[in-house]
Amino acid sequence: RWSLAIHGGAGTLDPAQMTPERRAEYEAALQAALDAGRAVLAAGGSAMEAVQAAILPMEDSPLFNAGRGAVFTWDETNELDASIMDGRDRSAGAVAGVKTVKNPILLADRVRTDSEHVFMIGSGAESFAVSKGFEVTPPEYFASEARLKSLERMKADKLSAIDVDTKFG
Amino acid sequence: TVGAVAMDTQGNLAAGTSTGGMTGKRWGRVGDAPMIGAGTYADNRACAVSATGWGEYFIRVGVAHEICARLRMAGEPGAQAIADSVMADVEALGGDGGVILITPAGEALYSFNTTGMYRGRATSEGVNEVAIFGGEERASATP
Repeated sequence: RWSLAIHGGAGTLDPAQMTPERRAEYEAALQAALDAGRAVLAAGGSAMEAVQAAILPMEDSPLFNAGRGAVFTWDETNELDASIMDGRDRSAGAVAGVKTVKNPILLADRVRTDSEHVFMIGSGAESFAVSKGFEVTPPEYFASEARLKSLERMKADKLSAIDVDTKFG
Repeated sequence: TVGAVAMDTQGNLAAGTSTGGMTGKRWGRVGDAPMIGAGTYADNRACAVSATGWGEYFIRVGVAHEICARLRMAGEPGAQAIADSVMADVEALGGDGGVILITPAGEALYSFNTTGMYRGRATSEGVNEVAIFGGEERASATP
């Protein structure tokens, strides 16, 4: 037996803003992530491998607030956070505030498997990534027009982050 | 925020979460997603959890670990009630969001106190579904 569950964010959603086309796009992206994790488990792969396989397509999609689709900070940068944990031995890895790593979930796992630490942040986490052979991803990769507009609207309307994020994903 | 939880054919559990944070965040703000115990937790004795939502509240409740700890004490039949109860704690403090979890029996559950959560689940028994809003028809059929 195996099981898998995924999420791509939650929050206050307005069904009126979700066009059929947009909805189909999200559902297809969720299904692709689910399929990636399912393929690992169905082939006898580990839960740890399946979790990463499911998260990677969502980090690579501009639809979700992670990896490529990350929202902007106040200073118009994209900062990424991730964590991962293995139920077998409760080994865990986490990173926060990294700006140059394409897939933070892989870096979090590297912290888990290849360091004596659990949590690394900012430039230190990025240096660790480089030392482990991760490519440096330029900021343009994470900078999407739609997310920048959300930030500009937030600043122009003096909204809070909570107001402008129609959902947390 | 995105996340995944899984149980493999060996019965082992895992959880992961990844996020870009909140629009316009300042001062090095960090939410629950990278915090082991708040946004992510996995323990073969209890469950695997990944959370998404208003991080400040998920951190204060210690959502992922709290669900696992209660489940370890109470046992699996109450998993949905435990997850709902912890999410009610989050709501009582003023936060919202949701969690996905997998129990050692392979039960894949959701709990969220918002109008929607982008989510999906699949099992070796043939469950295969994705959904976005609460209380909606499923986007794909579950046998």
